[in-house]
Amino acid sequence: ARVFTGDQVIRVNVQSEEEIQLLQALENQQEWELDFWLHPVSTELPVDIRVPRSSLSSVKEYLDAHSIPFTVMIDNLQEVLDAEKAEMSENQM
Amino acid sequence: KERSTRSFNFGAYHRLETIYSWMDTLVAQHPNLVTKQEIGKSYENRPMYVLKFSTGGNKRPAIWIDTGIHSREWVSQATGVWTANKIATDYGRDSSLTSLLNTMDIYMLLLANPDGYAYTHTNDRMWRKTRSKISGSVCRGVDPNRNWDAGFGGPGASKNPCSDSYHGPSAHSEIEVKNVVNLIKSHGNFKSFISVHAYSQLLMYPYGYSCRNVPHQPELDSVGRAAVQKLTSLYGTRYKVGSICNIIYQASGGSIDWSYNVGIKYSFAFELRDTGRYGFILPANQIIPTASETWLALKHIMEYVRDHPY
Repeated sequence: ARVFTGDQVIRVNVQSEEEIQLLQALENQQEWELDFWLHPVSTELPVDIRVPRSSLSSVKEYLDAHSIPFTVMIDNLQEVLDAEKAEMSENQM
Repeated sequence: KERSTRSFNFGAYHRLETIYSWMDTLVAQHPNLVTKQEIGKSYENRPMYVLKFSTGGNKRPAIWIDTGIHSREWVSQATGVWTANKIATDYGRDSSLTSLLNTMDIYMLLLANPDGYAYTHTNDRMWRKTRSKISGSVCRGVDPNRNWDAGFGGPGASKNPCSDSYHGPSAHSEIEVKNVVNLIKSHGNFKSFISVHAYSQLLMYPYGYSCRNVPHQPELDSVGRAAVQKLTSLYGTRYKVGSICNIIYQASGGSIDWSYNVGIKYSFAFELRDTGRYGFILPANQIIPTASETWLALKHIMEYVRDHPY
């Protein structure tokens, strides 16, 4: 099974069209393997991105370089998944 | 295995096999109301079961509800299971629901993407699409909510097989979508089509493939707002209401655009909890509160459909 140790889900509250385009550029590049949970579409809606641990520093540098503020919604995705899995096995018992 | 519906834990996430065996117990407990129908197989040959709630008649006006078309949105499947049980146990007790089921049928597809759901348990919790092989690509799966014949292949879907919103080689190429299309078309008397997703807390109506208003936009908007008012009354959960294109983004090939275009006026899509704190990994202790508040909105829509035959 795939694990997500150290992956984070970050939220960007986009403020401008320009920021949307910068995030859409992120969406189109493959090597960072970003998983957009909420896509960059309008300044009305937040953008949620699951960032693999290996890409975290590059993505944060990119956002900082364009002074796009973000918050971390899920600090370590695997921890949340482990809790979910523990709940499921407890329930099955 | 949890066999009896009485001990079944609706406040937990379950594997596909557990949900399928629970369906049998629900049917066994309510033989005069619930039947389980196989509408076809998935790509990996898993059966796709619809629960039909009917008190008789032949091809009565019907309401369609599907959950889990995007496999990682686990709270939608869990809400579907809870809702199926709610309908079965409230029939005969809730006068409004009883009157509805005395004149209409309800069809529920709880696991609309069974291969994807199984895959989220065994391989990749974040999987969203089907598991079909795509010729010429190493990547697998088609976004089953971009594969319907409604603006298919237009803006708001990807032609890249590796993308999570890949629309597939052609409309209805995914057998999971084709099975539903065949059922809806052969039945021919559906009056409402409701597809349940997560997350973001939205209640949406067509179109997704275009931002122009559908002919019935004012009516759908007011039904949606009234339904959300009922939902919010339980725990204060806040929802937005609008057309897919206007409140999230342009998305082509979506199921409720297709259902609206084939004449099913009351077509809606839910995005359940939450707003992003947990996203797709909503803790199991929020399943029952989410299902309970969603029921108030679902019930409102179904009552409106009952009272506005067309």
